Amino acid sequence: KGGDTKSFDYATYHRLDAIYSWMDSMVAGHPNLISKVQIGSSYENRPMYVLKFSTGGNNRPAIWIDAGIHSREWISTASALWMANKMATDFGVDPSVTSLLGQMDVYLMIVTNPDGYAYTHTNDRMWRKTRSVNSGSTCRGVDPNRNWDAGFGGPGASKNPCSESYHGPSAHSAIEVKNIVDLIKNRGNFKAFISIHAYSQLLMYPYGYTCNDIPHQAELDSVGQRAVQALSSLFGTSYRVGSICKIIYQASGGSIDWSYNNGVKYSFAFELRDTGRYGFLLPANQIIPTATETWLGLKHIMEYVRDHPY
Amino acid sequence: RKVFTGDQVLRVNAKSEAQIQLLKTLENGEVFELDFWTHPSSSDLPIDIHVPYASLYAVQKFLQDNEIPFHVMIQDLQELLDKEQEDLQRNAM
Repeated sequence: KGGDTKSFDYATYHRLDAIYSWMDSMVAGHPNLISKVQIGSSYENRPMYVLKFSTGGNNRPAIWIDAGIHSREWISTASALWMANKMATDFGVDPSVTSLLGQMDVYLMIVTNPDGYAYTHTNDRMWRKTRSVNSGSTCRGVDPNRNWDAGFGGPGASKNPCSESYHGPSAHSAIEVKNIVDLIKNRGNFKAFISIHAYSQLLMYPYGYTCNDIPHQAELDSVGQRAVQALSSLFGTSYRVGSICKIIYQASGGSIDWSYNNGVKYSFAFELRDTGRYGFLLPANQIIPTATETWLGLKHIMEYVRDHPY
Repeated sequence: RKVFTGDQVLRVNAKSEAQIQLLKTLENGEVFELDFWTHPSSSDLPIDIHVPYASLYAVQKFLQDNEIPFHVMIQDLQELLDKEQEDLQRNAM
């Protein structure tokens, strides 16, 4: 069954059922490294899976990575698929990955918004939010990156259920968000929280809900700059680094603001390719180049986290 | 399946804070049913707006009247989606 992951075409976009089937193949192909953890179900009752990379130990320090919280950002999910396979196949081969997984667990959530992702494949390619029904409105969905308990309901989020950035009725009201919050809190000992988005080519750290600097601004900026150097070394792709508020716009209720405020110092968000030819419709032939360069940036952050325990 | 025939994505390069404010009013309005792929925040960053076909003329006129520079980033959104769908089906087979 493990052979399925070798024949899997990482250079195309896949439907949700194909991705979930691929996860089983990954687990079967790497039984001593990867397990599939169901952290709950989505609003429409789809299972929400995390691939847990672990070489054992008890409650080791861990890194959280999520992709595809905004369902139309297909390159985010596609890149996460490739990177999962890369991490699995490099384990035991690349000393850095081997060392990382010898000391830490990595939780990789490839489809963070499964209802939205399925909906982009069947009904509306441009769908961004969850698919929950909003009481008193004909418009559906909550922006799951405005629903976290971090400046919830503040600037850069909308109270209008028809808006693409609707924050929802209350913090963590989106079951997709609550499932992650529960996992992070119940397990504990997460040292990094990395969220993968598209597009604009940015690497960001908190805050989004305020333009004030975080206490670790200098360190996170330095880590981010070096991660982007690593990323850019492959194809020369240009990235900007900064706080969400300062390099995009003020946005409240975001995931990495929540993780940072809950003690996960190394909280980052990537915005992958491109900078303005295709937007959310990045052609499939860009998946592997995007994933390959992103892996270098991501790996730099993970190595730094491994080497700077706190 | 929702179709986007004739819809365009415009890339807007605001030159001043005043233009950013104008774009924010456009974003907050619901008349044109615009989908801001990237948002107006500073003149350093381009703003990408998915404009439904029915609103194209009005939005382009708004930008021209206010001398806000823009160009068409995606000429016909549906054409791109059709190509993506063809690729998906071919790969699935």
